[in-house]
Amino acid sequence: RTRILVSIGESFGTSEKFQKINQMVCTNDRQLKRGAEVSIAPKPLKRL
Amino acid sequence: AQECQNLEVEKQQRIERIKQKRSQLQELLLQQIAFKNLVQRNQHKEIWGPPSVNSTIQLPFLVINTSKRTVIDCSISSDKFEYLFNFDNAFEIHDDTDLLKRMGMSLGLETGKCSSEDLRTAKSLVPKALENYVTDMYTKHDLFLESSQTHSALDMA
Amino acid sequence: RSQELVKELQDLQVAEQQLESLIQMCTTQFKLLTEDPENKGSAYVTCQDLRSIADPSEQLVMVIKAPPETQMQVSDPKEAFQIAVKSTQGPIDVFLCPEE
Repeated sequence: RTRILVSIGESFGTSEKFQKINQMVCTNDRQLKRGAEVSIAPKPLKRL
Repeated sequence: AQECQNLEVEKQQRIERIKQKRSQLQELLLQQIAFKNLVQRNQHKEIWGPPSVNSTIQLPFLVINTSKRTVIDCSISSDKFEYLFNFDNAFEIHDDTDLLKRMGMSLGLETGKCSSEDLRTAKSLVPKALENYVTDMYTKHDLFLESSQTHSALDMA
Repeated sequence: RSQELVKELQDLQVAEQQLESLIQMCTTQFKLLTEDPENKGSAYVTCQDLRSIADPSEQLVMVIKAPPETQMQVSDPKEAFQIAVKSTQGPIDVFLCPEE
């Protein structure tokens, strides 16, 4: 399986990687859940 | 003519690299401003006493959010060195920097919603040599608004 | 034109080197900032902060605290929504942000 690898546990510096992952996951969610199952995408976090 | 063409290509590549380095530097400044703001806020609150136990999450950390209706199958190794999560719905991953920005700790610099008062605060949180990069972030959003203006490559650099 | 370009390239090279040293300075400074014991104690967010961003009535918020160099693997979402987290320097803490 192809996997996206991220090193975590360091302070800061990984935001960009996660934005890409989130985009991929959410786009694929719609594809995976085509038809019967309802896709429940995570609600985007707020910005105060 | 050939030599000029090669130099033109090299110039564009260099300009591209400078743009990337500028945004990397601005990201570092945002992190520094957000971190200092968070520490100041917490130290200010701590005057009235420490936060209640188990209510704080020390940096650095990650957050994974998903719908409450998502079923998460989680396997954990006995020494807690390995976790495997299987979701039946989409999820999002955010790191602490992103959350601090969402909490407003970076004073809205990255979204162009920074007041002139906050700009002063932000500049006071970074070394003097870097203040103009903070001002750039503040004005950058104005620059995008005035997209008609053409800046020479060097100005942008 | 060629002489003009050579001059511009030299100026751009200086600008790029300046940026590199500023990035280096900022990175070092930030590391010192986050490792300063005085700051370390106050470098936290509260569950209340998380709840103000993620609506706890609809969202499940999982917090992962991992030692440095922990590897996170996210499977290709086309096949599964799977996240594997593997540490080599210590246990990983995972907890759910309480709803209230």
